Amino acid sequence: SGKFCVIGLGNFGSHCARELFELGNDVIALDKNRSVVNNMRDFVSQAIVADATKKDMLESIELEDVDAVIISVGSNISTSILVTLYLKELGVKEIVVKALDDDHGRILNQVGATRIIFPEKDMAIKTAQVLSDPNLTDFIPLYGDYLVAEVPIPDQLDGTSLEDARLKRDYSLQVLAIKDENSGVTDISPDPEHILRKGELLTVLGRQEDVDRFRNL
Amino acid sequence: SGKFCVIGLGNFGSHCARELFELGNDVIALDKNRSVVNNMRDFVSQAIVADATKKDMLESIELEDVDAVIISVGSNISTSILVTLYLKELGVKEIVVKALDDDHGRILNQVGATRIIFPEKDMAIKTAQVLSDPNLTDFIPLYGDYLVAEVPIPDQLDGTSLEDARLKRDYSLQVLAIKDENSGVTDISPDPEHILRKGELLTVLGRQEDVDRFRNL
Ligand SMILES: Nc1ncnc2c1ncn2[C@@H]1O[C@H](COP(=O)(O)OP(=O)(O)OP(=O)(O)O)[C@@H](O)[C@H]1O
Ligand SMILES: Nc1ncnc2c1ncn2[C@@H]1O[C@H](COP(=O)(O)OP(=O)(O)OP(=O)(O)O)[C@@H](O)[C@H]1O
Repeated sequence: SGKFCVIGLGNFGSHCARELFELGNDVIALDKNRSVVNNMRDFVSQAIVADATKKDMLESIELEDVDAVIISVGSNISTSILVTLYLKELGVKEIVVKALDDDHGRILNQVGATRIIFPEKDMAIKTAQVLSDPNLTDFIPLYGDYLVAEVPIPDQLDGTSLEDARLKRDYSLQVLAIKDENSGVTDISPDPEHILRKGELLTVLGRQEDVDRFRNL
Repeated sequence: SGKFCVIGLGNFGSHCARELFELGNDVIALDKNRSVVNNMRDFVSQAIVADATKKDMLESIELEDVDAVIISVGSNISTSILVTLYLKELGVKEIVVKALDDDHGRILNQVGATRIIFPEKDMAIKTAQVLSDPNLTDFIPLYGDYLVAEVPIPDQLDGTSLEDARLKRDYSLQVLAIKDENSGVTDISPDPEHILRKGELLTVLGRQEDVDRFRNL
């Protein structure tokens, strides 16, 4: 397990600090708002009330050996930029920052952030893609144009075994799971002898165009 | 393609409206702030300046046949609750709402929201999990305790073909892709004859404990 520091305990920061702590890590949580810090005391290793833009304060909490610092300090852009700059100068190797928009993200990159997070934008795009395609119950963008999607079983494969359906060879789709729509039971990494039934949903990995072609069979 | 209405054009709403439009859907974007609406005119089918809490206004924009309405109206909880209630009464079948926290989410569920989104919380948890486990370059929670993760190739499998490594039979892991760390090239749905080399990263689907066991070989 590792050691982390989370600066700014709003929605994003507080969930991040709690999750890191629950995963068994050492977590220092810091915010300038006393009541927010008090709420976190039971859920982290150390909770500190301080203004992160004071460089001497950052120096006093020994951040050299942390695995990462996560910054999410609200809508004042200059605060996150300043804090990122100081941490870079103190030698912190991984600086993760929540950005408000693309311009903010670019500046943070320049001053030393190693990873930029856009929670609203990322979730908005994913929500739009899932809503726009009713068959994508939930899709997971993997590499480039490959994705993981759920597709219904076409009529012509009803009653065929997974092995005989030759999904990889004939349709370029790798089957990850099969879900029975009625019972809701999901069979992950199914056996080749599994008989496909209409009403089941296949979770497949493949290119967007192969997924679309299969859906329109 | 479908028809959607997006109410509230902040960070989340504006990205959602644009993405839905880019995917070829009919999109009505609505906000009470005139300058925000003007910025969206080129990126949606119709942009309207209006206060969504006025029920007669919602009635005038013919929402009966939309596939979904997406609501993200900022930190005033009562606004999103009121708008959700009116849309439910107007017969809108899918109402997607961005919630501020779990309590807000519970109330929205009661008044008729069909899908609740917590962008900050979801992204915070995912960020913490990826940071906490350096080998999880990026993981994708699938069903229950199954996930998709990237793992390095252990010494004992160096030089073995994918087929002979019998990853599914001996380690309960399904290989989705193989990435060469040096060249950055990713081979999705690799051939069984692929020879595994140290320095390659395997993207696998499996249970958390099977992924951990494989990593500690
Ligand atoms: N200079 C600072 N030093 C320490 N903490 C700060 C400083 N400036 C702001 N903060 C804290 O950062 C937190 C920011 O939370 P806020 O909810 O505004 O934004 P966010 O976390 O970026 O967004 P969200 O809540 O949507 O995730 C607040 O708790 C605030 O007290
Ligand atoms: N009654 C209302 N009718 C129409 N629009 C509204 C109403 N109340 C708020 N809005 C609009 O909703 C938008 C809310 O954006 P805001 O950025 O505050 O929140 P958000 O979208 O939930 O958060 P984020 O920007 O982090 O995604 C604003 O553009 C605001 O004008």
